[in-house]
Amino acid sequence: QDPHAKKDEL
Amino acid sequence: MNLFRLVADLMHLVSIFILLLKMQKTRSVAGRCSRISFKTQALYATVFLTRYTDLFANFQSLYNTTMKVFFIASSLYIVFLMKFKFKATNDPRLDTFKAQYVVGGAAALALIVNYAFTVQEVLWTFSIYLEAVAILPQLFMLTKTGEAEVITTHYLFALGTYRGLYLVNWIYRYWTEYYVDWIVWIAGAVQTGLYCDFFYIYFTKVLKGAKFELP
Repeated sequence: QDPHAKKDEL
Repeated sequence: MNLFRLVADLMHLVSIFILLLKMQKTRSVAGRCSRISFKTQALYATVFLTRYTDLFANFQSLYNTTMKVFFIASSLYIVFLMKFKFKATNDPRLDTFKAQYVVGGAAALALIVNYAFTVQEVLWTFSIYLEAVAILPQLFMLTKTGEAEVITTHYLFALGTYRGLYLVNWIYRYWTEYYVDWIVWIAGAVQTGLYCDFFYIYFTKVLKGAKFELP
């Protein structure tokens, strides 16, 4: 799974 | 999104507006040192440019995208103002923190400790580590001059509050959605820790109307 896909914080 | 994170992001916005306001004010007293570290501002621009490489690929929400665009644009604008427009008011003799060491350190650590060894992920990790220490040139400058203008202390207070509220947000997210992000947590804790001394003086002196002076 791409660890970047779920990053939602600024 | 929770209230802690929303207020944190808004405090981050406030800090940028305070800085822009201060720079407008500085223009009217050209020649006087602005006491804003160019190195810190350049580091923040680097942080945003390396963190938001997913700007077009990873859409979270309109809020998320708008904020990303604003942080990139405003940080570049501030660097531009300091480098070209208000160059005369910027005194490099006070801005002597060795920024290349923290950039190198953050880059080396990002290559070793990351979630995935891809270009985007290493750049993102680098931005997290770099943000944790990006305020150091500014704090170093403050220590060197031993005093700060009130507006500069408000800027630092807004930035410190933004970081502090992110800590609360992570605790809240851990309990409500089992959100875990060790890299961000540890870097964030270090970053917030850097503000402790500043907060102490801000609360004991600036809020009581006294000048920000180091003992």
